[in-house]
Amino acid sequence: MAVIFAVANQKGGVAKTTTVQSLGVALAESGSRVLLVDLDPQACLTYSLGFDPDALESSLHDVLIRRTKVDDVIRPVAGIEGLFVLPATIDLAGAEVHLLSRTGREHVLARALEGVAGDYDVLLIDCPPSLGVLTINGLTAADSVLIPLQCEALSHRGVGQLLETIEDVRTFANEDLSVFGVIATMYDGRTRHARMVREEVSSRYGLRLLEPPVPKSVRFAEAPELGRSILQHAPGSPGAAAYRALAAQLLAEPAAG
Amino acid sequence: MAVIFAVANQKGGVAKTTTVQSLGVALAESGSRVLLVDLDPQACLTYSLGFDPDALESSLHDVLIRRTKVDDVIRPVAGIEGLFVLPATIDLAGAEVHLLSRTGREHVLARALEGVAGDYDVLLIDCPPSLGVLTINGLTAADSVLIPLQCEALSHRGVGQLLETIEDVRTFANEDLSVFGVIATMYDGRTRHARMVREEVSSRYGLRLLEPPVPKSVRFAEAPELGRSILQHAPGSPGAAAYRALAAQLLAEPAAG
Ligand SMILES: Nc1ncnc2c1ncn2[C@@H]1O[C@H](COP(=O)(O)OP(=O)(O)OP(=O)(O)O)[C@@H](O)[C@H]1O
Ligand SMILES: Nc1ncnc2c1ncn2[C@@H]1O[C@H](COP(=O)(O)OP(=O)(O)OP(=O)(O)O)[C@@H](O)[C@H]1O
Ligand SMILES: [Mg+2]
Ligand SMILES: [Mg+2]
Repeated sequence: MAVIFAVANQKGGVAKTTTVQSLGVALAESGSRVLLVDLDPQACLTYSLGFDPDALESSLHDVLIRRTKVDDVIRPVAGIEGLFVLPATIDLAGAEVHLLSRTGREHVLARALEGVAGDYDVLLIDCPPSLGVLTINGLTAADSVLIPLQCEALSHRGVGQLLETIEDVRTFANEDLSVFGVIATMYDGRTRHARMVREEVSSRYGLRLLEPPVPKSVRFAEAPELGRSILQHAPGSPGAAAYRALAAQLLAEPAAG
Repeated sequence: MAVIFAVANQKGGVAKTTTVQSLGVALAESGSRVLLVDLDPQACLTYSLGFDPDALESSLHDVLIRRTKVDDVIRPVAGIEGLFVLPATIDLAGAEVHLLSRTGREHVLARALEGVAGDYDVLLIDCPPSLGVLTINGLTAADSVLIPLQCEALSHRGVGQLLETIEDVRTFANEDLSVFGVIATMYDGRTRHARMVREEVSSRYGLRLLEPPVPKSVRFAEAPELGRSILQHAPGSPGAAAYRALAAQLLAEPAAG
């Protein structure tokens, strides 16, 4: 039975997509069977995995508005044994509007994944930069939440709001939802600012800060255009090593934080 | 009569907010009367200008759902003569849902600003990381669009989609909307990757690339927590100089691209 992680943070550009892809590849390389779920209409994860979102005939959108079976939409990721994706396209923006008027709208993704979760060891859900109905679906479908945190002021100011949203989901839709931990992304340890934000997040919100932080490196920015992750693009780099170390912790303990 | 710029890019974390704040401060410092409009429920611009969004009694949300006059919500920014803000709060997330079901929903912001635009020389609208109804309102209210572009793969892949949205707004809501230009943000000129993306965007989309690029610098990340812009936090830095040079171009020619 799969362990399901939602990777969420409503702030833009804090490496949610990069984290989902990198952890997914690391887990698959170490033998897990992994399904990545792209919940973002901008389909950056889908693109980063080597697909052209504009050319896909079916996507998560079709699953969510009940036209297509999830099995018919999931695709293997080329070159990585054991890694699969439930891809997104821009149509997902329409799903967000459609879902708003539906009863039980928070559970649509959870129900869609019920039938396939058993085929995998781990599911990782990439959420868009908002706390709207798509992210709520991701949180409702998950066992626990991973919070990528770019250690800068505008990023950590959103953590409180995210935790309130998680609390709402726990109350109304998914009582077993827990926070697995915070991942410090694009970390520049030389700046006092980054170190301060990192300490503050764990002390102020009582969240577990996973180790190690993922170092800032231009190698990350180059990878998506090649349709590859950092682990394939620069396997020996500190960034790749950091994500491998983090991935190893995800299965080392139960998802309950 | 004010010139109105929408600062838009649906990709997260590409320095939309930083660009609105920095250009706004630069213009005010050189004598313009400037109104910054925070169109993002996450209220990062409002926070970066020194306000506590959770403590504000009224915001753009109240204006958009017709409860409050815009004049009663606009506030001066402390310490910067000639700079004002129409602030956001998390309630704006509710406005997005509310607006979806309203006729003429794209024009709500434009109508709200009609009465006050004449009091300012420039308006800068900070859009959220999405192409939803709030951003559509920003594009409909504007004379022209500034596109902050972080020169990385996942950022420039969204430009085509943004241009299509601008074209839709031109067709259905605002026929005079033009693209003023692209601003290269957080630019690391040492990487071949960044230089490539920058060239590609102008050649592939025929967009004007404004000069200079804004250099990547940790001084930017420190500023928001102090409620200040780069121009106050590090006035002599290359980042501050770049935004001053860009600001000077905004009024040097008509907004029509
Ligand atoms: N450790 C790192 N060092 C340098 N750049 C990084 C790192 N991690 C991610 N990036 C780059 O930062 C940018 C933002 O990352 P990403 O798209 O994963 O963030 P996101 O939170 O998913 O954004 P959005 O909110 O738009 O979904 C991308 O160009 C990515 O390649
Ligand atoms: N030139 C720069 N160098 C280094 N850091 C920068 C630079 N410009 C902005 N930043 C930092 O990058 C982060 C993202 O910037 P910002 O919040 O302005 O982006 P945004 O596009 O408005 O994000 P969102 O999509 O969430 O609204 C912030 O922490 C900001 O301080
Ligand atoms: Mg993403
Ligand atoms: Mg912003």
